[in-house]
Amino acid sequence: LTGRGRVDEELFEELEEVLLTADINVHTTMQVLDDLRRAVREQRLKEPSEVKSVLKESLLASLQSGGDSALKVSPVPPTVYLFVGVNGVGKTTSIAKLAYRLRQQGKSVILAAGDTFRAAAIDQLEVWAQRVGATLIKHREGADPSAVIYDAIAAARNRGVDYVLADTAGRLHTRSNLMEELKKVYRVAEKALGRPPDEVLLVLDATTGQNAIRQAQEFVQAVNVTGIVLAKLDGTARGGAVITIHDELKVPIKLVGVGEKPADIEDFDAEEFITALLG
Amino acid sequence: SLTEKLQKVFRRLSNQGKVTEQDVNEALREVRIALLEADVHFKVVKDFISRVRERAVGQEVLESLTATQQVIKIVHEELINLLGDGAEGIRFAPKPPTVILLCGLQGSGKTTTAAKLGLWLRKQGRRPMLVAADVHRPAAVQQLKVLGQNLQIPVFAIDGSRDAVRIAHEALQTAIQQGNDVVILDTAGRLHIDNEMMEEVRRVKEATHPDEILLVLDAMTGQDAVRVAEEFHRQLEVDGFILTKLDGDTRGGAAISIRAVVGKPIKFVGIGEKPDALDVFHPDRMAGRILG
Ligand SMILES: Nc1nc2c(ncn2[C@@H]2O[C@H](COP(=O)(O)OP(=O)(O)OP(=O)(O)O)[C@@H](O)[C@H]2O)c(=O)[nH]1
Ligand SMILES: Nc1nc2c(ncn2[C@@H]2O[C@H](COP(=O)(O)OP(=O)(O)OP(=O)(O)O)[C@@H](O)[C@H]2O)c(=O)[nH]1
Ligand SMILES: [Mg+2]
Ligand SMILES: [Mg+2]
Repeated sequence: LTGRGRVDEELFEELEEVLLTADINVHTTMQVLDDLRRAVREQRLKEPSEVKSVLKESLLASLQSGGDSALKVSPVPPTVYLFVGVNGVGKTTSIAKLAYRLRQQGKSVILAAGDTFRAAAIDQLEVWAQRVGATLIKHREGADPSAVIYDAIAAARNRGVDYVLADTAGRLHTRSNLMEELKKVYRVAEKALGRPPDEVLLVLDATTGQNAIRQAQEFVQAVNVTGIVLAKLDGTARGGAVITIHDELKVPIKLVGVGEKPADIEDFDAEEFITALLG
Repeated sequence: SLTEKLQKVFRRLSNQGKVTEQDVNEALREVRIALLEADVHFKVVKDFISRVRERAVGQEVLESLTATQQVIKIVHEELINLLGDGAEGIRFAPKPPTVILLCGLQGSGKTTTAAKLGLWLRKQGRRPMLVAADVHRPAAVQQLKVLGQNLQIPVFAIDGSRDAVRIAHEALQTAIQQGNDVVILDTAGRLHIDNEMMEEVRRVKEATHPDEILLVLDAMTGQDAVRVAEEFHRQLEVDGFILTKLDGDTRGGAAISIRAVVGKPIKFVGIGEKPDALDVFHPDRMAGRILG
């Protein structure tokens, strides 16, 4: 970013392009640049590198405030994580990756095949369960997803399993009947546990533009999302929509997906994320 | 909505009837914001706004009473111009079978779209074959088999094979023998920057000489759409696009961007998860949606 020699309006146009092409919301971008212009005046900044550094700090500050980016662990097992999100974003694969990590840590893991709708969704999770050494709890295709999650939690209790990772079918946030189904899954999990799921993880696709904000708004309202998994960050998209999501909805980004193999998941690192975003 | 925002801009005019260049600039600022919020690519927006400005300022007198409608009309027309006309369907081969190759990023909807296309073509009296050439994703072959079974459309697969090129090639031979006149190749999701995977799909192309190479793109894709479309086009020479998940509330500005930059038509849109949820592309509906 910017081999420019001076702090002028052209520098700000360049910065605007960097922010907007990273999928940062246009209103958030305007706010950030207004704040930056004020900082330039107040601090009398003369070097583009200084301006960029202040920009980085302000984006970092907004991302680092608020919720805990570590995954919650229940003092009494099982720890239960529910994965939700729209179609094709990476829920099933993210579950597989997290299961792999937990297995590497010596934890026992149950995967709940809560997508009872899509063709071969259960088969897909079954392959992953075998690969990572997790137990699969499944019902027939077309069964009630709430029943699968209920059974998975019961099985975890009975067998003293450490974690339940629950998959759900992809659903557009605009489908009210599907969002109602998800609310029921959440309620059933809560009832089975005697407390809310330890995490409700909304999986977002890093290539998604402004619609990610809409998705987050609807899912947060429906099922108390506690964290975001930003998948497919190994592509060229920079995932800037999460900045607005974090600002407005206060949901922390917990995990980042960086590929299709079991090890391709990382804890969210705000510094790394902002550095990559600014290029 | 954009119309309401423009009305606000022009409402502040005095009753002199004439609109100044500053008013036009302010209106264009609102249009720019609307397009960026709709995920239209930054550079495409820039070019678009300067074209609209030329037309708006070039008009003899922008009457203040109708300024909002006039600007909206110009923007709408320019969007439709950009989106092209929706008439393009599948271009069939003079001698069967017609080969359609579906490619794109992970999770964009290729496998589901393959089944939808199969149903679409069968309803037109064709005899399609679906080909399970995704050898990477767990249960991808099974997914296509289930979809095909539900529709009673034959699915070609070689269980256990890790050779997408071999599968595609043998599928084509089988289709010729069995009299299938359309072959739809489902491929694995891949990154445009993954050299090995782009090499794989290039080799599938070389082995089957597709009549249609269609990039399947998620309608909620943001600024990255241009880079993805350009790179797939550079390496494969795409014939067109299929935009999926348009049944959501994404504005779909990626449609404008990819069409503007690659110049190939959007042929179909996915509007749901069921096999019949495929529609031809309607540029006027898309323009209205992008403007919000
Ligand atoms: N490159 C890359 N691909 C990913 C990542 N996460 C998931 N994928 C791929 O994205 C595609 C979709 O992933 P799934 O896990 O099936 O997505 P999903 O949300 O469960 O999809 P539905 O259940 O159909 O809604 C697969 O091809 C995955 O391999 C990631 O971090 N990077
Ligand atoms: N709502 C909606 N969902 C869709 C549409 N097209 C596909 N889907 C869903 O999107 C998800 C991903 O679809 P797939 O067909 O598995 O995507 P893919 O491109 O083959 O994925 P990979 O093979 O992993 O790259 C599934 O849940 C589909 O049901 C659509 O037009 N609308
Ligand atoms: Mg899934
Ligand atoms: Mg697929």
